[in-house]
Amino acid sequence: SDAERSRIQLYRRHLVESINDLSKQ
Amino acid sequence: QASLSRLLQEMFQFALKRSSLSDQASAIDENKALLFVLAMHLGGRNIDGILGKPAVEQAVLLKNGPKFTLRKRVDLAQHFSISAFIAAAAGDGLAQATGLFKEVSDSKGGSGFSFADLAADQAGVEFGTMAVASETSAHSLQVHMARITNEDDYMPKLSSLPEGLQEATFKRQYGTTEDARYTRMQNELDRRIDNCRLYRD
Repeated sequence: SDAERSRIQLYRRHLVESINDLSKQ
Repeated sequence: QASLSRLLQEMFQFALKRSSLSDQASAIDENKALLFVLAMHLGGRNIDGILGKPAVEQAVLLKNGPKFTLRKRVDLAQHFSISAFIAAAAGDGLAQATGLFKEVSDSKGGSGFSFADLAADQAGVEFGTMAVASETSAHSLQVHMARITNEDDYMPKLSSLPEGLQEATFKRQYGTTEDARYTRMQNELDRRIDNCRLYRD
């Protein structure tokens, strides 16, 4: 569904941000 | 390399915050999305394409970003997260069977049957099951994982678990997966997983 798809997009974005943050530490 | 705990903590803090946003929010739905994204990334799959976005950011991270580990092993983090996703999406029966099938298949000329891989698979199944069993269970997983630092809380110890067993050796030592000798190993895995704080509480 659209709701699931947008939820997955949010988590994908957060995954990318989290990994970038962890890389800098 | 970095412990999977670091990434799980970041991701579950996000899930916990989103689940708390409104009374309508479902912790189960949040956990499912989290486990999907995690399994795809650790499995080396770029999902930018599926989502219709340019495949740049995640591709760079897959190539050059940190590799996440469990017990200092990248393969165990993959076993864990993929089993967790399958259990959350399709149920624990299929997830258990998939893990065991992979190890039996590995014993036929591949890397060999590994009880350590199986421990990571089965801990992942427990984790994925807890993530979607009920709203209460889904929420309590988020609360615990948002503060996670220690792999021991969700991943059993691997000491003296045999690995690299080729088919002939496996048959000699354990017979089949129906054999009492194999059942003893399975009971030992169950015992270790049940002792992890996350699944015990």
